[in-house]
Amino acid sequence: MEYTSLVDTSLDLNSNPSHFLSLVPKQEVQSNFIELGLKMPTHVNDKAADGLVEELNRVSAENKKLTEMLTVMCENYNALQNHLADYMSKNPAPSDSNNNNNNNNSRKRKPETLTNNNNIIERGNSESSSSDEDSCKKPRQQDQQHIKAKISRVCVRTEASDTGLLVKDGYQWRKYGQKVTRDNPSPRAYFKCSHAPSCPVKKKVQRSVEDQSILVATYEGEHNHPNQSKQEQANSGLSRTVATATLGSVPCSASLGSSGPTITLDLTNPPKPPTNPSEEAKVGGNRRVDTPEFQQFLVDQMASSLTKDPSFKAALAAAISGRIVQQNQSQK
Amino acid sequence: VNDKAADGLVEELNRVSAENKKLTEMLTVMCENYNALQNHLA
Repeated sequence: MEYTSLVDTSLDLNSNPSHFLSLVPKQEVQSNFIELGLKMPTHVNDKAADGLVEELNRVSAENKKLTEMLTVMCENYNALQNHLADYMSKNPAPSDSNNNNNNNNSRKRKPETLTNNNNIIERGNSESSSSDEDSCKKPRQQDQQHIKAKISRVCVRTEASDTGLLVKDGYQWRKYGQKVTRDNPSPRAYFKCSHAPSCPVKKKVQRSVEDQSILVATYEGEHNHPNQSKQEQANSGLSRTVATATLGSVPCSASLGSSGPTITLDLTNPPKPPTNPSEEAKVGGNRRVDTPEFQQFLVDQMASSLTKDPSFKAALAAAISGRIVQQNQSQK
Repeated sequence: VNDKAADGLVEELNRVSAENKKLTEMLTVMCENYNALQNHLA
């Protein structure tokens, strides 16, 4: 957009600018006054009139200079903006769309901040480019929304004697903080995936307020490295890693209760029919799960996949024995 | 008549001064825009 065409520097304020845009001799000024139907104050107060005329000439000259400067400034601005447009077209950045959004935002926002100025100024401002701050904010917000959309919670029962805050889920974690919250006497530990910063997943682990033997792990984000399948397996409920790693914890059943964006995986509840978790995990709420044929199919699939796993028996035995030991301890 | 002429002169001076002020404001805003664009490029 050409700004020189937008910037009308005359503003219709000077109805006859040619009279005063340059330093003119007194005689010429006199003739101008005659043209305007005015008479020069020649014999009453010549000195005062001369001073006024001189001041008028000075201000008019200044006016002309300002107009010239403004024109040059507009030309420079146009040149710079064309330069920017060329650069953007030659180097299309991945965040190009964000920049466009920001430009649109600035076009909407900046005129509001300068409503006191005239239209020319508003247009000039509206075309000014977006700031770096804006271009940074947008992706950050998108990232946060992305992470918030993928929050999952896993509850794992541990031994009463186990005071650690470790929930082994097949991933390597790096602890980066721990704090005590008001609502819970047990501290909350914060972990980052060992692949950070490339992997954005974070984990919070804290013991449940109601039952201190239950560890509640909250995952934020999704792993972006090959172990992702393990993570999905762990979230699906019957993860061997979780069952064996947390001695005494028995993933009797897993129920996927998705209320809002948070998925809670409860590994502490009493047993439920084994078809529920897998069918929900695999089908994700498809109506076909209601049919008995499909449920039977799922049971068969699960049974065959479990029996094929050579270490399943060992994991199951360890889990059951751990459960028995735990029950014995609690009875004593 | 002389008073009228003097008044016209003063009026004209005021008008040109007001235009001057507006031009100065426009130039200031234009400079700010130019600087913002230049910083963005940098």
